Amino acid sequence: RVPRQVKTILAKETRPLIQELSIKTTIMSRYAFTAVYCAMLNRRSAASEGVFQLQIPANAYVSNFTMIIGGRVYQSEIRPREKKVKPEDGRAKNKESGDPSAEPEMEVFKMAANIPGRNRAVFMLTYEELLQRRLGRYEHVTSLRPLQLVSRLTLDVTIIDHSAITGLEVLLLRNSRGGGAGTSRTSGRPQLPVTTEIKKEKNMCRITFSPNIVQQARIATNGLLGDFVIRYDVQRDMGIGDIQVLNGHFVHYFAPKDLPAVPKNVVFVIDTSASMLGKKIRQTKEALFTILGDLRPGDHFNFISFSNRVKVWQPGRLVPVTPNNVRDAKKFIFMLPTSGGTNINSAIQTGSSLLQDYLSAQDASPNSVSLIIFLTDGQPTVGEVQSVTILGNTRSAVQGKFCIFTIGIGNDVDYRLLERMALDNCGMMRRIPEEADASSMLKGFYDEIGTPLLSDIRINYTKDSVQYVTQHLFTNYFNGSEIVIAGKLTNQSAESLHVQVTASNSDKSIILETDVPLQHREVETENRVKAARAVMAAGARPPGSALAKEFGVVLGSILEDFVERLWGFLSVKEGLRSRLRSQTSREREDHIQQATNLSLTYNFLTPLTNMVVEKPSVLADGTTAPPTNEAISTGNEVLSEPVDPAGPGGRPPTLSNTVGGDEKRPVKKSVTISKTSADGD
Amino acid sequence: PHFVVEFPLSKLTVCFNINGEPGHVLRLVSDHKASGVTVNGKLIGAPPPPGSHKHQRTYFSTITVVVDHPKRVYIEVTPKKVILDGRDRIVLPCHSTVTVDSGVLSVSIVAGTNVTVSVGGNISFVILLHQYKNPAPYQRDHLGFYIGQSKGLSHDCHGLLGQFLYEEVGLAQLPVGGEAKPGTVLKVKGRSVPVVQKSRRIYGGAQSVDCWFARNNAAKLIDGQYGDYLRSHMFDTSEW
Repeated sequence: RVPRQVKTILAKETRPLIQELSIKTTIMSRYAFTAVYCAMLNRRSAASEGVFQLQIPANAYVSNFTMIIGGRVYQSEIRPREKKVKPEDGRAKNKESGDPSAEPEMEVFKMAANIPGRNRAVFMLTYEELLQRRLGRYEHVTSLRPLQLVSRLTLDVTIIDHSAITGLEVLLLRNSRGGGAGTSRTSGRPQLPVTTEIKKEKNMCRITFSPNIVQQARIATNGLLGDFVIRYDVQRDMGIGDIQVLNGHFVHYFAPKDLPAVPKNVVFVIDTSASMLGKKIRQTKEALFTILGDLRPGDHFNFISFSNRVKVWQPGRLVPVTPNNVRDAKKFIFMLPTSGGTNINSAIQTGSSLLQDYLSAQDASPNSVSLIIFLTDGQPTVGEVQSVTILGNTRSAVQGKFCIFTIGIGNDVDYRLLERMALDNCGMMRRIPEEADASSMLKGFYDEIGTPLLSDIRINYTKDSVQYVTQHLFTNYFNGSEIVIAGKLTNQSAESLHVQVTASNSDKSIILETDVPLQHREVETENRVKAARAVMAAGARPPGSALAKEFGVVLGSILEDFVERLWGFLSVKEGLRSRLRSQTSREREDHIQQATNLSLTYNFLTPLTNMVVEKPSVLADGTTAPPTNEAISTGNEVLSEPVDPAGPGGRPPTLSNTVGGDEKRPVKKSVTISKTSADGD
Repeated sequence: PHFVVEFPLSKLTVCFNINGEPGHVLRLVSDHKASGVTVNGKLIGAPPPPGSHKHQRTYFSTITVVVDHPKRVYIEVTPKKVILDGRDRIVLPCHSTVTVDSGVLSVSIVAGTNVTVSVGGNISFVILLHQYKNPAPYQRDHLGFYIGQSKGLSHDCHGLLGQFLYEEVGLAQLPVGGEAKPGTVLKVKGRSVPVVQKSRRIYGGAQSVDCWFARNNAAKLIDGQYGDYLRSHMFDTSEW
């Protein structure tokens, strides 16, 4: 029955048909390059609009987009974004932060273009991301939602790593997202990824998913197949971690294992305003009950609930984790009522003074880690409501002695405030979408930060051997996460690089030191790149068109600079974070300039850049008219705004298959057919 | 083939048929001296559809564009391939999309749909590829010739289409008298051509255009007679 349905669906399809959709990802030591190739056919004689739409991870940066329509190549160009007047409400897109945890999981990249009658259009997109280790694993998500059945659909993910790959999981196709808090629970009915091939070796694995059109229809006839999720981890040891060197750049992955947990002092500050009523407070309570059960014997804790007024469960102290205390806390949580407004300032102040008092009373273990976990579903409405003042008050109250982790639930939250609060105070922000399972996401977030293993981590490299090193001082290292540092080598011919890691554990200071043989590491990294290229070359699957294969080759060439690009990626993210934290406008401008320059150097579509794409216009008769430009920016959805095609720096489209001509020569104005003609009988 | 001529200044469209014989080469555009461009089209025949009392059909099987400046290039377009003969010979299949650009001259094929020949940025011709998957006996793969841009062609341009590029025309009603039927005449180049209103499909049937139709192989509409536009071979560039 399904094949018959497919035939009917295809016959009724009026949009241009996606003939081929090929998504190739190569994850080279956690840095993932993805190349998407999409070929569309307009079967009708009249011109028709083809829409290329793809969900890409919010943490990723698009690095190239190209269209080929009517034989012409329309290449994208990354340009600095022009300054815009700030919206009055002061809210900003979350991607502005550069903090991946603050972003929604996916963003939509969308490009519509007119395809002349009986013609094909090819859309090609590349994006790059650094996979983050959360809860002891890396997760790579590919959205398979072509919005129609596709004749040739191929997803190909190759993972290559210096360390042995462990715990590889290919999950069921996920129909909707439960959230990005590292939780494994998902809503929606999972679908079995049919025709998935997994080839696994020690340091390399390859996953191929290529459902034919009938198999796609069995999953969903509307082309919404779901998310293809791969999880894995790599083997690690107690040492200074994995350092990789390539073309004058290095990357250092630090995630030691088998360390004892550091005791923590945690204050939970929970919003109990009226808007939390119902599902939100119920799920929050559920999560807190579970979290209480997960507290360790050495930990100390307290609860604060806030609405119009602030209520402290155990005033003036933090209590140790004992069965009685846990039982009493559960009772307090169970009885939490919801009413009134949202007094964020007072809640934070109360939480901070509680922790400060506890820390100064010398009750606390000297090496313990202190943190506030703050949860709200709204903006400040009671007491101090100015974000700037709240942030200033918070900084003064915290004094750098502990970290604030913030969680926002739903759409009414001032995420910018939560994000700044976390960034200013060595924490992280996490958003829980309105419809998501808040309970599992909150628990997932707690699991990420619930087991601190090290504090005050400082990573140093031989002086004068490195420059432009990304963040190398970290307040905490949590179990299941990973610290990634990248930089440039000033002396590429140096034999070794001295690496020193100092940190505090539960009862002692730790110093790890080693000399990394640079030449040896470079050869090793080069070999892996070669291996990756060989795998990609061998993986040119028969159904793929020549152009798709060629695109794969382009991806291969990008791999050769993966360490440098990773450094660029991390530096841009860091620049965006520093911009948010900057105290003066001069400092802010410097960070913006630096991050913009890096985005342009590595062709990243970031919050500071626009992607300008020249688009063909098609006349009613199916011919092409002079192209117009369209600018794409980052955000939750694509923001399209036409720009002047003759604007300064406008890059002309290049010609495909140009023979005997100068490829860089601007294309002449496209023609319009007149009626003056001599045609068939 | 049927011809359509648009007179934008007069806001009029005129059409006519040139039946011709299979093997005839018709001069479509001739501007050899000024812009160096000449276009010829070769006819093939096909039997009329069954039940029709019409005579055989004719189609363009090959269209050649000869460009003289800056160097002589011959472009030969058939429904299956495009041959570029200049310093080198390039044969391009029509089933793939390709653009050949050599500065002044550009040939662009949109797979199975059309071929655009552009000369110097202000002359362009679009040749539609009419291909049949399962042709009936009266159907032949053939070509349609459309003028895209003609600004670069001179006022001396001639040929079955070229001669009208810079002309203005007017319509007049024939006086009714005696047994003569009332009718419309087209005033062109000082001549009066009886015309009737018709409709023609263009762009491969995608659009329909209302036009004033001149009978008898465009007698009196075109300079001379249709026989004057027959050329001896496809690459003939002799002037009118």
